Amino acid sequence: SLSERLEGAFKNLKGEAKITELNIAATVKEIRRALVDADVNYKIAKEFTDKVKDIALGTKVINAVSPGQLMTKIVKDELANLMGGTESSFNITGNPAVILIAGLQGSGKTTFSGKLANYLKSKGKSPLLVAADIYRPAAIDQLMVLGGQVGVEVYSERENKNAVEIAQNAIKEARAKNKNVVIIDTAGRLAVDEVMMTEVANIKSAVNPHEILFVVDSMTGQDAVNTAKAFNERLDFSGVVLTKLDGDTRGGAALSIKYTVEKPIKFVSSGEKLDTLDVFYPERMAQRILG
Amino acid sequence: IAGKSTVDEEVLDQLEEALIGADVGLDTTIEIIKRIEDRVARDKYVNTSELNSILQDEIRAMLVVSPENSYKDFSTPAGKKPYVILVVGVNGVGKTTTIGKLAYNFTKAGKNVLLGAADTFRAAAVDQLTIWSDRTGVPIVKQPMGSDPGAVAFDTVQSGVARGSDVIIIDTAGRLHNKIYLMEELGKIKRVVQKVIPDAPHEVLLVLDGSTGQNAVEQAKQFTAATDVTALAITKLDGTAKGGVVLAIANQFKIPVKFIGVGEKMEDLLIFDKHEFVDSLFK
Ligand SMILES: Nc1nc2c(ncn2[C@@H]2O[C@H](COP(=O)(O)OP(=O)(O)OP(=O)(O)O)[C@@H](O)[C@H]2O)c(=O)[nH]1
Ligand SMILES: Nc1nc2c(ncn2[C@@H]2O[C@H](COP(=O)(O)OP(=O)(O)OP(=O)(O)O)[C@@H](O)[C@H]2O)c(=O)[nH]1
Ligand SMILES: [Mg+2]
Ligand SMILES: [Mg+2]
Repeated sequence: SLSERLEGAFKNLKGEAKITELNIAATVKEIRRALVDADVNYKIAKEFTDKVKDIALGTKVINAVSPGQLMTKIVKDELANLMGGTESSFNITGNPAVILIAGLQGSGKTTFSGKLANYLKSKGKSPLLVAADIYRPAAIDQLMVLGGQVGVEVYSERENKNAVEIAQNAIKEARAKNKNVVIIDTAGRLAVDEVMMTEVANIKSAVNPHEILFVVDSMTGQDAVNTAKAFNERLDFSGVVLTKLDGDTRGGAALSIKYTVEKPIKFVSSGEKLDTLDVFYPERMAQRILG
Repeated sequence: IAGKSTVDEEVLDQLEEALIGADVGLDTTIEIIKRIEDRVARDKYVNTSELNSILQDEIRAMLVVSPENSYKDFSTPAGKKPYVILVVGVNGVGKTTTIGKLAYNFTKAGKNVLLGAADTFRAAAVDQLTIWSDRTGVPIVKQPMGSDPGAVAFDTVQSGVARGSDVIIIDTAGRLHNKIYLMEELGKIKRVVQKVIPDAPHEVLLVLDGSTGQNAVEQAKQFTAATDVTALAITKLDGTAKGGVVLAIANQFKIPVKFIGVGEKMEDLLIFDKHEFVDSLFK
């Protein structure tokens, strides 16, 4: 484990000794290594470990706590702080409240939309799901099956090739049918696809969402920073959703993304069934990233 | 001119950053750097372009490509008819789309293709593959959602043998490799296929998302343990991700990359080329 490895790096430090530049060098290297292995962005891992070094320097090593354990605690606390920090709210007041779901191909948006609808329904809301992915084969069918499984209506227009219009029409439909939350599922898109990024930016300006959620696969590697930045620049999203956390990836992308865009991680998805929508626990994520 | 026999620290740092940034991973990056240092100590280099070609050489050497099992021209080995490809991988990586692309390419090369919709679990999975079958004009074997995937695979292979298909491609549900019962299901699908054709599947194609980080190594490990993966396909390389994790996989498991996905249309599949791949790592 990391704390055991850090212990090894600190083996000559005991009693009232202080953590100094000399005895910390090997430890900082270990921590940076652990973070990069966990898919934390290379540059961010360096900045993070520099910060941890500053916090640790001058700290006295109390007899009861080993330096390795102390170091691990500093790292974990700092990680949890970084990823949790701001109290995150979820704005679903509006007539209707509009939630826009966006992200790269295959990240889990459609499945998450179904889960979110299920969750909001259990909280007493009347959600409407919107099938605004007009490209992927059987995308509308997929959302309709999920809507059927959770008892939530799905708005779609099979013949309409204009996603912005579909979203606008869905809002009108929601008002007509007294639905108070509209969840708009969109097509997966690359951050470098100018046409598609413009489409989702147009959907945003057309429907003025109360929440824009960036759905990201927790096993994403170094590229997480690039895509999060690009989506944030175009959409200024209000929150991040981490998916497939039921896998065994360490999930360092979560740190990279939070560090880069400073937006809260509002939900995590840890399974394919529609009842597996969870709250994000920063301390648990920190533990997971450190391995 | 006396050549340099060691590489500058600064150059090594830049190299380390580029490789890790491409998801090559720490261990493999350290190994590549060591190989370069050994090579330079032995052969010396005069300028940056020489150093670059040493670098590219060493990285290419890690990639496994055996000429007999590459799909140049989408040909299949003689005497293996029908040639059965089982497509596996974690959720959302691009298996179904890759199958659509393969169907298109094999058909264009004059092969008779048959698809098997053995993802009977995920919402609209069969509908999705059916659209690809329509688009490529290729027949498909399917059963209602919830059916046993092994039964669909069995059905597909039997049907392919009966109709004289050249290539059979079987789609499976996405599954995380740490879910033991799902990995066992995959092993069972493979055994069922073997019942019809003893040396099938001829190819077990693990599809990886090009933006996946180090977890791809664990995916390769677990999927190989369950079904003996014989080839990799890396998708979504039309984005900014580099897919460098295949170097770590090639280094540890010697599994060749055969295809790369560069888009969502049926034409967006390329046969893996190690020169182009290594070039793109540094773009
Ligand atoms: N194990 C697991 N699988 C998930 C999770 N979330 C989604 N999936 C699966 O991931 C795959 C992709 O999910 P989708 O909801 O289709 O992803 P998407 O982002 O809508 O995909 P595109 O619309 O093509 O961009 C499916 O097989 C889902 O069942 C999760 O939290 N855990
Ligand atoms: N840009 C891009 N998108 C791709 C590529 N390959 C697949 N996709 C997209 O990725 C998403 C998921 O593709 P699928 O084929 O459904 O993936 P899958 O592995 O079958 O997913 P599950 O069956 O749910 O596990 C779709 O939106 C595809 O269009 C690629 O090479 N480039
Ligand atoms: Mg979708
Ligand atoms: Mg699929």
